Amino acid sequence: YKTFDGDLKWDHQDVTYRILNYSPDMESSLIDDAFARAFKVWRDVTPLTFTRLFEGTADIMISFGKADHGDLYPFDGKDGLLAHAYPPGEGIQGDAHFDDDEFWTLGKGPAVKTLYGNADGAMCHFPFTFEGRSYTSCTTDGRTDNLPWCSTTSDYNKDKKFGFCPSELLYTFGGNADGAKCVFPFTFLEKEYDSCTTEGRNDGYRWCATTSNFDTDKKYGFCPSRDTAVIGGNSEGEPCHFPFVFLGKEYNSCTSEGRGDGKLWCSTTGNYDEDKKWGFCPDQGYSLFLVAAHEFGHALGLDHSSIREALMYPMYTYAEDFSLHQDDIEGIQYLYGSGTGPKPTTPEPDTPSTTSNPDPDETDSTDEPKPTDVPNPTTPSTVDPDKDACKTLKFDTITVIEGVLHFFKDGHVWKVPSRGDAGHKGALSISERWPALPAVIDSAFEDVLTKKIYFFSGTRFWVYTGKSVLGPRSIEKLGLPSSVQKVEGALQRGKGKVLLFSGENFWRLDLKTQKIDRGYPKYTDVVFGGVPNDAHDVFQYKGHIYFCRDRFYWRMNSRRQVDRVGYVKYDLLRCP
Amino acid sequence: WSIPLKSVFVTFPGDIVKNMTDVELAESYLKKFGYINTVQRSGFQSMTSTDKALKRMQRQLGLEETGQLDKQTLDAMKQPRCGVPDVAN
Repeated sequence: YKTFDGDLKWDHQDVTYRILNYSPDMESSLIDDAFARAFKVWRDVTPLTFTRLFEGTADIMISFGKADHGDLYPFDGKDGLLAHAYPPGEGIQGDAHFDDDEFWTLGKGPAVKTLYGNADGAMCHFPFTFEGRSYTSCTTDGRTDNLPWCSTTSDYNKDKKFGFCPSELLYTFGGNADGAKCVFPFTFLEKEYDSCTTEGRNDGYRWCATTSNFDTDKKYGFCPSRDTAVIGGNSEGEPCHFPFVFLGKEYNSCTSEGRGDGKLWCSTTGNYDEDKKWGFCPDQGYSLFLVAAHEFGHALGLDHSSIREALMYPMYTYAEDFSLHQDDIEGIQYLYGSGTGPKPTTPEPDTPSTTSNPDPDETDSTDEPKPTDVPNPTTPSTVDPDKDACKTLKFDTITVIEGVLHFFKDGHVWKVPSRGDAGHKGALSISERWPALPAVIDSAFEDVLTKKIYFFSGTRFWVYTGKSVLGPRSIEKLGLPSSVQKVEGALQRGKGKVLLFSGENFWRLDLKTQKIDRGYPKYTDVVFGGVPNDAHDVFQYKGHIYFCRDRFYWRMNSRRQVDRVGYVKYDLLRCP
Repeated sequence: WSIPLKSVFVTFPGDIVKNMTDVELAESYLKKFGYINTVQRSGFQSMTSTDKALKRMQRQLGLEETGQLDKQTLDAMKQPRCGVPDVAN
């Protein structure tokens, strides 16, 4: 490994980052998630923490741009240079830029996260069959409203699971229209537009008005790329037109003819020779997670490694099951020391880990493509099995929020309703509901009186009231000693008092004064006999106190007797 | 017998990537990533020979150090990569 001259590094461990804009290639939650996972790669082996900011100046400012994008190092179109980042420091130092002439994916072709429909935001499954035909991309077949959709399992007719694919007919991103969909036709500088356009901009991004007249309303947003859209060229966002004529010959698929670099391209009209409209065909793309993890290595102070298998090797290689090379670990630990947090034990798959709850009121979820058969969900879902709560051995924290049991793990949360026999729901992204929080939550509780939700991570805590947040603040402000490195459990005792557990001790916090009461800490095993004194989750649920260690729980009744020991997975998560 | 296709290269409008010869590509690569034309600490520029720059690049990227613009080296130069220079300027 190599560091930059002078061993440039951050002089603080709580590094902040901010995502300034998004690529049209992937839905924003997938991009958020890819960056969060890329930071986690480094967090897992250092004492560094990464907090996302939504305004102001962060240590690491992340942006997408094309060609000349505002610094002295322009990008070079598709392929070639993918991204760059600056070593730690003030101003542009520490920032990471990603070339938006690349096709950003999770490394294995278009990463299409669905919206609405009935698949709870799952990823499209390509190929899928519908009405006996196989589809390798989103389609408008079976619909009259021209909205592209896909199946989220391999067989729509069997499973009936579907969602809508990103398109300008569904939403926009960025801009000033809060994600409203495009309105066509719209007027811009007194000219009428029937599709997204790059007119009026010099950065090549496609946009549309979200009312019928931009000139009067000034409302606009950027258009998400459809999975079938060409990349770059002079027709970005348009679909290939097959067949097309090139140098007098007809082509029914993408071709590398006419190019010296072997890249596949197509015409976006029926005749290239006449119209000269073209773009590159969608390919596997580059894993935003892997490239971001590399760039963040630079932003933390690592230069290029000469070891081919290392993350900091300058060339891109896709790795399905990524794990940090020992060379990278030694490099980053040379700068920041080793981490106190959990060590990675399993490779990181480059798959999205978020699903969202699309608003069913906005799009009719019963408006299925073409229902024919009775649903029979036998084919596998594309939800990543590694994000399956039932395969999680140890959760970061378990707590009850709004009467619902929440299971937190590495940026994700699963929910189990307290009533009925329904199983768990998720994985949901923590950042979607509580954007200010880091990926790992050590402990959380909801104040039953004020409904404020307290989250603890390392030596910091946040307080959410609805959507507004206070923090992060140091737990030392509450009166916890500096020796406490994390709060592992929280137990509401009556109104206004909460027990905070760490190691073999617990403290009582007065929520009104926001201070630890006198007479604490106390030993956990003295007050709560019969439970492990190294429990990593402590919470109250349906009148019982639960102490969790790895996959097991110890349940204590109101007389402080352990009345049950069981599996978290089966009894609390309701796994089959 | 099929007649081999005679490839014709065209200039695509809006294409940032220009058709370059192998030597042009190598020169551009070695400059862009800091292997030649590096500024010395004393302040003046020194142009290392292309052979030396190629060797340096081959060493950095774990390739066989031939000092020649061989296929392996050219292939490496065509790979997608990070834009941060390998040799600090």
